[in-house]
Amino acid sequence: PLGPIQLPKSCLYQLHMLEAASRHSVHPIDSQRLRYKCCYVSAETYAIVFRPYLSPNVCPVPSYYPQQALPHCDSVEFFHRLSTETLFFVFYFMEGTKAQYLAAKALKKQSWRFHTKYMMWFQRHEEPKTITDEYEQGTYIYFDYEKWGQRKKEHFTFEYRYLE
Amino acid sequence: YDSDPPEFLEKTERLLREWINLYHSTANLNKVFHIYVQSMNNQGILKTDDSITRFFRMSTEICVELTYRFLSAQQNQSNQAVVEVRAKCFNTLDAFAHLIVMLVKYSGTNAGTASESNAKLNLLKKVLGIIASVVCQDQEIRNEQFQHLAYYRILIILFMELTLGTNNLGISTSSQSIQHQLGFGAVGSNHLDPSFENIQLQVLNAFCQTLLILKPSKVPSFAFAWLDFISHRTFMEKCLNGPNSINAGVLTKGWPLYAQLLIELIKFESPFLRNVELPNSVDLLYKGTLKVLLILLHDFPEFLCEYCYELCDAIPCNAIQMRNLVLSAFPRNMRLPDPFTPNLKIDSLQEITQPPKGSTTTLAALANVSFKKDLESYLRTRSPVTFLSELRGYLQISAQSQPGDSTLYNIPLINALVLYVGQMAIQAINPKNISMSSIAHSSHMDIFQNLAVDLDTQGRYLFLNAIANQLRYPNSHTHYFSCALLYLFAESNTEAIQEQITRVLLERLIVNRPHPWGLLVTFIELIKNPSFKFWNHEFVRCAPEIEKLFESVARSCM
Amino acid sequence: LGTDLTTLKLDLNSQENLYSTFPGPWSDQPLKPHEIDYPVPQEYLIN
Repeated sequence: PLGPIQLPKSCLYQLHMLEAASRHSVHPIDSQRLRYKCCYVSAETYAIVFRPYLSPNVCPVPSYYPQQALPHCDSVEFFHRLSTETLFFVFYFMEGTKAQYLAAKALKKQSWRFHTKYMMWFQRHEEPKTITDEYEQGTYIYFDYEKWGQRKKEHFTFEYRYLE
Repeated sequence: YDSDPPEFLEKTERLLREWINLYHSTANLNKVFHIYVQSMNNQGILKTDDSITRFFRMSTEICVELTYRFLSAQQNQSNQAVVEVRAKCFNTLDAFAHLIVMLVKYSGTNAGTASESNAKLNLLKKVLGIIASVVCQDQEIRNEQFQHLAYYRILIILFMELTLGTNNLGISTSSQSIQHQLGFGAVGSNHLDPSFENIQLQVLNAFCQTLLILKPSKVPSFAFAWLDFISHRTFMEKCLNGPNSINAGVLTKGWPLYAQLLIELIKFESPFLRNVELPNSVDLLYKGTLKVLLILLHDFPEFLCEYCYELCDAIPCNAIQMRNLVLSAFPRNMRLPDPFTPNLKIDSLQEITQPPKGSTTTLAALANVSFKKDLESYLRTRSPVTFLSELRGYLQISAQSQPGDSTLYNIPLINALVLYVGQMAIQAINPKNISMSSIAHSSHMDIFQNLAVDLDTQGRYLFLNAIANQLRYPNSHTHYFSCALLYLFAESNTEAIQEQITRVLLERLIVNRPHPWGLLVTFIELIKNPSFKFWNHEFVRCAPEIEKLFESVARSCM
Repeated sequence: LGTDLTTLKLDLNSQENLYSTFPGPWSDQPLKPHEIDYPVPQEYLIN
């Protein structure tokens, strides 16, 4: 029963500007932080799992890579199924994001522990030789980001105070 | 700005370029920041309020110009090109935004004091105000060529950095003496955050005020970025999920700020939504708004419950789906019985005696109307007897006040009147006793029946809409107004009123989901309860598809 | 009348909240973990 209304002049002006603005659409990355470090490395495994994540510089990958995000890839269960190396990759290159958080959770589930003082992840490889209330000494595996692989270290001193 | 001294522009450009280089080349900005501030001071930038204002305005304009240049040089619209150009722009924009962040975070002396917090807040407000004024001026100058990117980027980065609470820049304070000398705070490594933590609400408010300055009705060219901003996860988090979130039983302080922005957006769209054909750009904005409302319905239903009245006042009558969406919200801890359950006894529901949230705050529209006193006296004593005949006049507005709009009534006033009379009726009856018989023969129902009879078609449509807006989740208002609407149907002596009641309900039902619970149970009661003789009316058969629709609904609930 | 709101690409049946992965009104792909800021422990910010 109200019938149409005739747009007043002010509305016509607004509409005119709105039409023009709609030609310069807002892009999702306009409101996302740029993550430089994340973008310049595109290891095979990473590309297989997270292809759509590459922004803003989209790296060309072979067409047979998955083109869409894998379902449920933002769930903890999904991260639990990723390989250790992939988890370290995500942890290292997606800092400050939920992906890093989920990767950390998954690594802990694989009994990796983050050592704040040495900025590294390590895993106890065998029973420690000596344990005091200060530290324990034993053999550990830690992930070497430089060589991108795991290394074993003998008699590594593990200090409780820094255990997260 | 013609009084801008040329050398000042030169200084600004040089300082800005210097900062951008520092920003991209230094691992720990903290070490160099105080030296940079020193050079700003040496250049006289921090000397007076004017010079600070001029520096920020010029810096903003320089960043904006650069962005336009990059955008105009963009070769094509492929996603890759779009992303690459933006990355280039963000190099400069992000650096400038982070300069503002650091200046704001470092401003003020006497760590932890109110004066320090005020200094931070004042600088932030100043800068936000400067950016907003550059936006407005840019829209006037560039008109259709205006682009949101530079402004939106600076504002959203500022917001993310200044409201995240964690110190993402790895800032730790050292060389305290220089900072102290410059009037910048200089205490232990955490001094930045605590003093900033306690002004988070003011920071949020400062951004909301800036968004109000840039609201779509003022800066339509910025409308899409504006909606993107208020739907950004960090903004929604801060406004709607703040420290006092509903879970603690206390409304979060950001809610009124967010509600105001949302209502401004709907008010902007309203005139366009009043016409059936939406221009593409309006349709785009409208769809975006529906998405935001859907997220609110899913994540923050209590927010929609709280502000449903103001939102309904702003939503145009024929944006039925949008209004249904708002009215469909119900508190998360509430379980709604299936409205199609046979023999559903609404009055046996426990929630039915409770009033809905937010109803106490919304009667501003009635607060200072001329007839308030007469209204209250009539409700109490059914006098003055002339009140009923004068009521229609009170609700009408002159055609001149809304040129081009054929609505002759003050819709928020009608909404407020209906809500108020209903509330008074519920108080008089006692929520436990609401029924078709208890609501009858009262001064409240007199007013409703008078409006149903005395108003013309348009007025009655708005009046019935005001009642239908109360049909929401199980609560005392839904129950009362459901009975009231059915009572008006049963007691009306002209079929036109019964038909219009049916139409008002029907138009809310035939639109795509969601449908408010109270609407469904009311309509089902109307067609199911033989006392209303619904099927005896001619208008039920006014068109084959309408008849079919009635029958299908009837089948599903009988 | 109106639109089928399920076509607006929001997972209305999700148990999780929608706003934290909402990419903005004009994009249909919910944000993925690597696009979402997260308050991870300070030590995690290695780069």
